[in-house]
Amino acid sequence: QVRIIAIMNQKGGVGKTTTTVNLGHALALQGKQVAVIDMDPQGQVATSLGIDNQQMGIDVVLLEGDAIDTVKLHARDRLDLVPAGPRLNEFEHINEGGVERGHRLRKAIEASSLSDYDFILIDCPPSSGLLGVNAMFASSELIVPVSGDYLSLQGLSRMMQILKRSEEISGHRIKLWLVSTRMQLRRKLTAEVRKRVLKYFPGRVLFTPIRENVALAECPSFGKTIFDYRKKSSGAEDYFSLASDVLNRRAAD
Amino acid sequence: QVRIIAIMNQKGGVGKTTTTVNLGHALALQGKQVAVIDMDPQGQVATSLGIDNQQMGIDVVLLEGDAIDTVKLHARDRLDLVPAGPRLNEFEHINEGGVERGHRLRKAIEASSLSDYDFILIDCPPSSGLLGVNAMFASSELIVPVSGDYLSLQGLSRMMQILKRSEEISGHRIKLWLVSTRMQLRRKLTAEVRKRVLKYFPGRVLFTPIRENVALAECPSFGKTIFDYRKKSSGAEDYFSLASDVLNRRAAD
Ligand SMILES: Nc1ncnc2c1ncn2[C@@H]1O[C@H](COP(=O)(O)OP(=O)(O)OP(=O)(O)O)[C@@H](O)[C@H]1O
Ligand SMILES: Nc1ncnc2c1ncn2[C@@H]1O[C@H](COP(=O)(O)OP(=O)(O)OP(=O)(O)O)[C@@H](O)[C@H]1O
Ligand SMILES: [Mg+2]
Ligand SMILES: [Mg+2]
Repeated sequence: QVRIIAIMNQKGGVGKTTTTVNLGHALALQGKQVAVIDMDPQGQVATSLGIDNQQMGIDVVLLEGDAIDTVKLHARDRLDLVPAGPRLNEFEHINEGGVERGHRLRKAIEASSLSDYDFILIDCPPSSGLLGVNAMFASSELIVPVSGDYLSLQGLSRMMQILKRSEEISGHRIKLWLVSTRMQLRRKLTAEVRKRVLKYFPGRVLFTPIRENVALAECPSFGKTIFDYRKKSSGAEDYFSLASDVLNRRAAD
Repeated sequence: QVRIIAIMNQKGGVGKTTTTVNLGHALALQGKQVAVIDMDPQGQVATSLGIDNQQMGIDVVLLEGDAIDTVKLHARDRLDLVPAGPRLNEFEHINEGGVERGHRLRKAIEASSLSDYDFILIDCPPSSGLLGVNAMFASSELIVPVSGDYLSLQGLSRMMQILKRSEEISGHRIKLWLVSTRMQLRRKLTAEVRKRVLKYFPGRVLFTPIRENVALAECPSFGKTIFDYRKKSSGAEDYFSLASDVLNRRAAD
């Protein structure tokens, strides 16, 4: 049974794309068959994997009804990519289609080879429109990255409202996970933010905090994941450990 | 003649809100009459100024045609706020109105007391929809914050496409400025990103780079600007200097 996980937070720059790419690769390195789908018109998942981000992808699946398997690309061993494609932004602004608009991604995945995978990770844009709704309706789980600063913490209440509304509309419950990202452990603020997240979301915060690590900011410029770029970095260690948290559904106390 | 400046980048977490709040306060401290308008449904400008972000604001101006002066709040000496308001997200998804939808903010500002101010700064969401279009059509200048990492640099090409398309549609030219934010000067990556931004945008990069400074990440949690919170920090120094760059239109070579 495939686990479909949306990586989402309407707060910008918290590490959604970094988590999608590196958690995806870590799960593949642990022997799982993984697909990552880029639902963000910025198309930075492809860039981070060293793949041209102008190729057609999920945009033509959602706009034209093309099959996912016609746009699926090989990225690494056991890791495939469905890129954003250059026209994804158009889908955010379509008006026709009514309720059916929200279920296109779910239906396209069900009709594709991806439903036989172990994991599907979906990178989401920093907004709360139709792209995010499609990701939520297609997913059974949600990982919300929260970076170690106050505005990211404050933005969580809005994120929870968006999640609750989506569950009410679709009648479809999504299991929530949070992950601490960009943690500068020497900073008092970081420790305070993690403490508050653990307090507000007991049993839902994945065990491994992701530390701030310059290699994670550098590797996308080479089109490499952290595991291609620097296996012995703290970034590689943390995302490998996060993958086993996800596999074992291991939360911090 | 009021200078209306949109602070915009569809890339998330690059310091748009931090720049709007602290540049706004710095300009006020240098004797200018300033208003900040929050066009991001996250409503974090109000939070950063210690003001309740559930009050009505620009949302009812855009949705109901209310006058800006009825929702304008006093924030600091010579610094007023028009908050986002809790319903701003609704405006992003309206369908009726055609071309007129894009000009509501401009018209509301022209009919308000804000047109007698020295500066109006407009914080934008990390997306490219109707809210961003309204901000661009209302502005004569644009400041694009670029943080010291590769994905922020890579996102610039898309930001420039959005700007070009908006200028073509509206026939209205906007003067472009960029500012380097979250610069960790010890990191090689940061220096490389700043070098490339200077190369691609000669004469358009504001002189002062904003250094990474934990006080800038802490102060929003107290509802304070950097000048309320820690006047002698590098964050306060940098934003004060950025304000005089903006006043003198001073770019780096
Ligand atoms: N743990 C980390 N250590 C260092 N840098 C990081 C870390 N996580 C993310 N970054 C860097 O921070 C920036 C923002 O991360 P990323 O782009 O993944 O966030 P995002 O939430 O996907 O942003 P957006 O909201 O624009 O989609 C990137 O340049 C990335 O390289
Ligand atoms: N120079 C800096 N030094 C340290 N922290 C900073 C700096 N600039 C911004 N930050 C922190 O980085 C985070 C992101 O900044 P901010 O929220 O202003 O970005 P944004 O572009 O407005 O994000 P969004 O795309 O979600 O609107 C915030 O928590 C902020 O406090
Ligand atoms: Mg992203
Ligand atoms: Mg912001």
